[in-house]
Amino acid sequence: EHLQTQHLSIPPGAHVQYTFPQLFFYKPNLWWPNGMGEQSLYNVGITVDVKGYGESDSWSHQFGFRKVESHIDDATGGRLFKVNGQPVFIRGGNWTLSDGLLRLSKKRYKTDIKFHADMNFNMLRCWGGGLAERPEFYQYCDIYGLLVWQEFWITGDVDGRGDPVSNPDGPLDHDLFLLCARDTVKLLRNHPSLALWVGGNEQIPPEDINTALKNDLKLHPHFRSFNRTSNSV
Amino acid sequence: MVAIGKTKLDSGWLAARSTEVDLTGVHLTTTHPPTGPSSPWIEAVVPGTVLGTLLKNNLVPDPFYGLENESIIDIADSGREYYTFWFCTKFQCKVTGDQHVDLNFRGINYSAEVYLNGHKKILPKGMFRRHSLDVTDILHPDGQNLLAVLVHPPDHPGRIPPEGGQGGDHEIGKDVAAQYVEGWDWMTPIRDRNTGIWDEVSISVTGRVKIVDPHLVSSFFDDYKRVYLHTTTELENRSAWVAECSLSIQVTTELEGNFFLV
Repeated sequence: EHLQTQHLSIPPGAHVQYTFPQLFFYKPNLWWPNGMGEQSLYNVGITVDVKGYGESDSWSHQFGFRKVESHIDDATGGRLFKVNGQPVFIRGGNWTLSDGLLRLSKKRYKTDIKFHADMNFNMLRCWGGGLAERPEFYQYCDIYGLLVWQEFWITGDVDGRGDPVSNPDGPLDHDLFLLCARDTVKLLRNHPSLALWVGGNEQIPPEDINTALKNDLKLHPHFRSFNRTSNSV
Repeated sequence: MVAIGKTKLDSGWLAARSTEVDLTGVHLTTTHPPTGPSSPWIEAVVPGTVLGTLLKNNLVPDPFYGLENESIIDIADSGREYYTFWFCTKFQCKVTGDQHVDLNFRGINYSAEVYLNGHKKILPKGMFRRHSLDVTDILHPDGQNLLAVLVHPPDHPGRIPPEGGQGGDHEIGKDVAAQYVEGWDWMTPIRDRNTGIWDEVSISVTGRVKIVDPHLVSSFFDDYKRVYLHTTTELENRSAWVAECSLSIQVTTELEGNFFLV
């Protein structure tokens, strides 16, 4: 087990950001996509105790050690993926959503996602006209090894390319779009199956939104030096 | 002392069409709470949408059978009020000492007003954003809390042209919401545009300091033999005093087979 405790004082009413000293692992079990190895998952738990008052809050999440890289191949124009340094032949399926009336359930997600894994898929593409899928969706993609390509809420038909051409500048409220995008990233970013954020379906988001997304989703400089990942738009 | 942690509110909800309820949210969460599934109140599915609740109560045919969807009035014809619904429930929660309670909505489509024990809060627009309200000071002293949520549809529900088409008249694209709801080549239009409390509702109890949105990043060296886990988290001290904290992180692996950790 890896256990580390730090002490810090938080001023009254303050909202602070804290980074633990990095935890070292020697040859941890890696997380692999379906068909390439085990989907090893670790449980990461964080607790905060306040002196004199006991435990104040706790949080836990399943985490997989994996490095996802991707780039556009000059020869074919297609996007090539690597996981943990190994090239992956992507067998991807389109995912619009579990149920048109949003009757979303863990049981349904587990069944649908295991079905795709059993069909030997290793990626699900969450289409931009549907949902930012839910943590329960990602949890089963983590378990069954399905990489996820998650689009934001822009589609070619509705945003500037359809017939009739409509919403050439996307949604009316760009700040609201970015607020929702940022909150969605915070909700989903710790899932090992999340492989790629994509601006939209068959359409590039409006310039200001696309630039902001690219900027927000760049990996923090602290990590960029040694861990180029494809979690970019 | 209530246990630290999250409790989902996913049962005992009632719903009613806003135009059929003369009471305000203050009435509904103080003197006149709905007592049960008696008109205009029906049992509600939460998380879920208005149409999901109407279908559960057999008040509309199943839109995914045959041409049944044609017999459900579309929001473009009914107007937004017709699919603007109240969702009510009650929950037991009584905190002591320096505990804090948040009321969390993981997804509302498209905006809402929340009433808790007669106090009103606004949930701003946007289908893909979480809402977390610190309700510590408005919990009922006896622990029995009344909650009412008035959910409004997207601002631009659009109208489905006679010829249909991908995304209908594309009006839904003006909002930050799922666009398939105006219909697509694979999907019939969703009559309420998925208005509702479409994702998890919960209450979470913490002490003075709250953990917010930790971020886990791993870095790899020496051909994946040397690996680091970098963890950043936001922390919020909701008290009026300095909080001397011990912050712990623990990483354990799932035990395979019938191995047990002693």
